[in-house]
Amino acid sequence: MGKVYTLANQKGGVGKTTTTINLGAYLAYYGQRVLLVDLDPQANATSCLGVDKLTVRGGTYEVLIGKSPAANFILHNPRLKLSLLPSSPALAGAEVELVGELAREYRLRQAIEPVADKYDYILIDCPPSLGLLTLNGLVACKDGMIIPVQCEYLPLEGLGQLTQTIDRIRSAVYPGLKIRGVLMTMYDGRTNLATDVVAEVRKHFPGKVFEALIPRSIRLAEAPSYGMPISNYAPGTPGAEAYAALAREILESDGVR
Amino acid sequence: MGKVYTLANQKGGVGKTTTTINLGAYLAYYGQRVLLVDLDPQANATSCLGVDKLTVRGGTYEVLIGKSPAANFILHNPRLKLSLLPSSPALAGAEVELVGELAREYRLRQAIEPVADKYDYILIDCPPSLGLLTLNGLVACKDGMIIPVQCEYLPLEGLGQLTQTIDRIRSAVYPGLKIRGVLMTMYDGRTNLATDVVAEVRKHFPGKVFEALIPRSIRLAEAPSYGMPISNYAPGTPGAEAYAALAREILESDGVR
Ligand SMILES: Nc1ncnc2c1ncn2[C@@H]1O[C@H](COP(=O)(O)OP(=O)(O)OP(=O)(O)O)[C@@H](O)[C@H]1O
Ligand SMILES: Nc1ncnc2c1ncn2[C@@H]1O[C@H](COP(=O)(O)OP(=O)(O)OP(=O)(O)O)[C@@H](O)[C@H]1O
Ligand SMILES: [Mg+2]
Ligand SMILES: [Mg+2]
Repeated sequence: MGKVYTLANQKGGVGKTTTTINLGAYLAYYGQRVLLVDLDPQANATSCLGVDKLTVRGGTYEVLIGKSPAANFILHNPRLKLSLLPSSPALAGAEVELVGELAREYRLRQAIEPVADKYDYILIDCPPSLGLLTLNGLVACKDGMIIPVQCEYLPLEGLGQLTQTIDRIRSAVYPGLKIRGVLMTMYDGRTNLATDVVAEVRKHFPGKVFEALIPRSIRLAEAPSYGMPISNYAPGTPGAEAYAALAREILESDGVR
Repeated sequence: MGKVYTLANQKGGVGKTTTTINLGAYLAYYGQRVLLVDLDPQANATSCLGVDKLTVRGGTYEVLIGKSPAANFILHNPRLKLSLLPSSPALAGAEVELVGELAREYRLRQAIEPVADKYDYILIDCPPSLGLLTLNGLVACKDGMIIPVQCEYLPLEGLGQLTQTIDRIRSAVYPGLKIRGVLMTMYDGRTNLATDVVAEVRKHFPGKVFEALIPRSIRLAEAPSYGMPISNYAPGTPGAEAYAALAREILESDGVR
């Protein structure tokens, strides 16, 4: 059975999508079978892989409302060796449509189960909120959540609210929710702000912060406009090396390498 | 009657809060009476002004669910000459609580009316989503919305979805919704990505993009940890100068200066 990790943080712009795409790409590069699930109505993960969200036949929305099994919509890119369950703007309506439904938080978890044994890693990208979509993502991550934290003050501030939400989810819907790790992103070692934030996060999450520090690198911001991960767009650059190191660190601690 | 502008963009981390605080601070610096409304459960605008969101007696949440008039909770900072209707984590529950209510989109607009004539400018900071809170913010902005756009590809990509949502709001709830302006943020002129994005946005929003370009500046990211706007924390730095220029540009085109 493969691992299922969810990328979540209600603070916007901290690197959830960038981590989903590039960690996924390097796990595939190291020979793993990888599925990415785009749970964000913005469909950023979908467009980062060069897929046009407006032409998508179906995806996460259809799966969540129970119209169709996930296998019908999973796209595969043989060159990147990555699979994707794409998002579409229709997903924005799912939160309201599911409000009254039974077991609405378990929809994604149930939808992934039939395809789970085809993959070694499933990574789920969440929107910047703590609504029903993110809740579905957190209930589905049987092996834990990965929390990207931008090395700045406001993202640091938001961690308190996130841990409260995690506690609430554990007591109400999914006692097994755990933190797989906290990832520091957009790190600029020249600034005191970044080094202070890293020290602070390490204090609050002892033993949970990944060794790999993702540096701020313009190449990471450029790659999405070419529809490819950093492993293809600019291998060997600091951003690419950092995500490769993160993939190795995760494989090692998962006992795969 | 003062002007009411809402800062909105569902893309996370584009500078909505940073613009609300620092544009607000410079409008006050130029003698305007300014109220900031924090409509984000993250309560970032509240903490940027040094207010502890966990000790707030009441704020936007109480006002939206109709418990109490806004005037009861507005905090005033005489040193900064800024007023704030603070947020609190309880606001996260408002979306679900209001789902079945009548005229749920108009709550904020109705709540602001009794205090509107005490201020020359009211700026509303929205969360990174297009849910009921942002909808309230957009129905309340009688003088238009300000759209911060980070000078990178994924924020550019999100503009299509934002304009579709604006069209939907115009036809369904608020025909008077208009765009006051688009603000380019975290601009780094040394990269082609930034200059390409600015050119692209100017093409899609002819005549709507503010002249003022907000540069990427570490001082802007540091200021929130000191609980003060850039006008107090690091006046004279490029980030401060850019927000001062934006305030002057808005005052001029509003016929105030
Ligand atoms: N390490 C990095 N260095 C430079 N730019 C980065 C880095 N990581 C992400 N970015 C850029 O920063 C912006 C925000 O990143 P991203 O969209 O991945 O964050 P997110 O948390 O998924 O955002 P949202 O909350 O909107 O879903 C994007 O333009 C992205 O290209
Ligand atoms: N011009 C700038 N230069 C450098 N850093 C900036 C600039 N503007 C904002 N920041 C920093 O970037 C991060 C994102 O900005 P901010 O929180 O204002 O965006 P937002 O759109 O309000 O985010 P959210 O979507 O989470 O509400 C913050 O850490 C902020 O301090
Ligand atoms: Mg994202
Ligand atoms: Mg904000």
